[in-house]
Amino acid sequence: MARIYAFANQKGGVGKTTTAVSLAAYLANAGRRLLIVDADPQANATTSLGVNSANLHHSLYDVLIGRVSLSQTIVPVERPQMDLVPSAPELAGAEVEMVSIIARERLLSKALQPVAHLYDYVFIDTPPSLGLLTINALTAADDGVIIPIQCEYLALEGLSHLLYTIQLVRDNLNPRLRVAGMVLTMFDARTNLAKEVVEEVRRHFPRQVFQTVIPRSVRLGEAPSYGEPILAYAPHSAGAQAYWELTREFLQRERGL
Amino acid sequence: MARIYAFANQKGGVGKTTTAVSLAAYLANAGRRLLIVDADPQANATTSLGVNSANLHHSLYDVLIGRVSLSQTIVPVERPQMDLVPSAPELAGAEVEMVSIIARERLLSKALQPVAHLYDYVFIDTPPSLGLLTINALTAADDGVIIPIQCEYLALEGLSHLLYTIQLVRDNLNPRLRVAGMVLTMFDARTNLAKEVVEEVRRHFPRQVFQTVIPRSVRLGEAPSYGEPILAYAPHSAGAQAYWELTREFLQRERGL
Ligand SMILES: Nc1ncnc2c1ncn2[C@@H]1O[C@H](COP(=O)(O)OP(=O)(O)OP(=O)(O)O)[C@@H](O)[C@H]1O
Ligand SMILES: Nc1ncnc2c1ncn2[C@@H]1O[C@H](COP(=O)(O)OP(=O)(O)OP(=O)(O)O)[C@@H](O)[C@H]1O
Ligand SMILES: [Mg+2]
Ligand SMILES: [Mg+2]
Repeated sequence: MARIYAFANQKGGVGKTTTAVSLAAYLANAGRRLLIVDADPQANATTSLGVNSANLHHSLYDVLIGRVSLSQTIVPVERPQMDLVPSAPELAGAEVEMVSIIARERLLSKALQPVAHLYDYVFIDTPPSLGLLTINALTAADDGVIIPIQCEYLALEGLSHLLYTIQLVRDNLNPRLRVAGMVLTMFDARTNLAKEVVEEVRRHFPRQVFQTVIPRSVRLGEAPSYGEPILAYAPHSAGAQAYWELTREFLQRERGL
Repeated sequence: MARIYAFANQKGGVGKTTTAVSLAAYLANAGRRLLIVDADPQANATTSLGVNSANLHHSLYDVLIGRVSLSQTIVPVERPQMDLVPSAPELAGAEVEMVSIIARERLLSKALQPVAHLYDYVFIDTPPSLGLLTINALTAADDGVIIPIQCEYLALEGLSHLLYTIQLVRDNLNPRLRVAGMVLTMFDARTNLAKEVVEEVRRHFPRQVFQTVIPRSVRLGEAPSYGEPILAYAPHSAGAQAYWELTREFLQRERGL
């Protein structure tokens, strides 16, 4: 049975997509079978895996409004052991359309049930908001949510609201939801601010935060333009090394559960 | 009568808040009267101006659900000639609550009418999504929308969808809405990718993009933690210089209209 994780943080540009795609690629490389669900209308995870949403017949949008089953949207990607449920711009309209559907928060969780057994992991990338798409991802994430946190002051501000929303989803929709981990991203060793943010997060969330800190690395910004995860694009870069270490720490944590 | 601009881009972390606050501070410093409207539930513009939303009785949320008038929420900030309509986390709930209100897209535009004459400029900061809060900002923005674009590959992806949404708002809600400018942000001169993004945007949008490019500058990341705009926190930094240049270019463009 697949372990299902959501990658969420309503603060924009903090590394949700990069972390979901990078971690997935290393796990697939280590022999796990991965399904990536792109629940962000920007379709950045879809692009980062080399898939062009304009060429597809169906996307996650069609699943949420009940037009097709999730398995009909699954496309292979250039990486072994990895599949994708792609996004498309019309997904932006789904949030308004879903408001009046019965059990609107559980649509993704239900849609995943028939296919989850085919994979070892399902990773769900989310948009930078706490709307119905992200709530659906949190409701489906039976193994928890991974929270990327950019090493910037403004990125700390929204954390308490995100944790409050996670609490609401746990109390009302998904009792299994927990914070599986916090990943510090875009760390710039040259600035004091970044060090202060790391210390602050370690002090407040000692058990949740991963030891591995992801440095700011130009290669991570370039990889999506080639449609490749960092593992394929620049495997020896600082960004790749950090995500490989994170993968090992992630697996250790899972074993320790 | 105030000139009303929205700062929008659904891609997260591209510099919407930083550009709105920085530009406003330089215009206020040049003698203009500024009102900043924080329409993002993350309340980053509120924080960046040194205001703690936890200490406030009202926020933009109370205005949109019709509980108070906009003028009752206006707070002064530490900068001369600048006022703020603060945000608060409950604003995140406004989007769902507004769905069934008549003329829900015009709520902000209507709320601004009684106070706009008190200011030279109204700047509206928006969340990283194209939901009802951003649609309200675009509907209110009679003088246009300023689009910050991060010099990263993924930041280019969502541009066509943003321009399509602007077109929809212009056709159905605000015939005056235009793209007043595109600001290239977080430019890192050490990477080819950044140069390629600048060339790409200049090629596709020669008339809209500002000549001034904002460099990646640590001071811009630090300023919000002191609750000060860059003009006050680090006026001689590369980031401050660039936003001062952008302000002059912005004023030139307005004169040329
Ligand atoms: N460690 C890093 N170093 C440098 N650049 C990075 C790093 N991680 C991500 N990036 C780049 O920074 C930008 C933001 O990252 P990403 O898109 O993964 O964030 P996100 O949280 O998914 O954004 P959104 O909120 O828009 O969904 C992207 O252009 C990405 O390529
Ligand atoms: N030119 C710059 N150089 C370095 N850091 C910057 C620059 N501009 C903004 N920042 C920092 O980068 C982060 C993202 O910027 P900002 O919050 O302004 O983006 P945004 O588009 O408003 O984000 P969101 O989508 O979450 O609203 C912030 O921590 C900010 O302080
Ligand atoms: Mg993303
Ligand atoms: Mg912002």
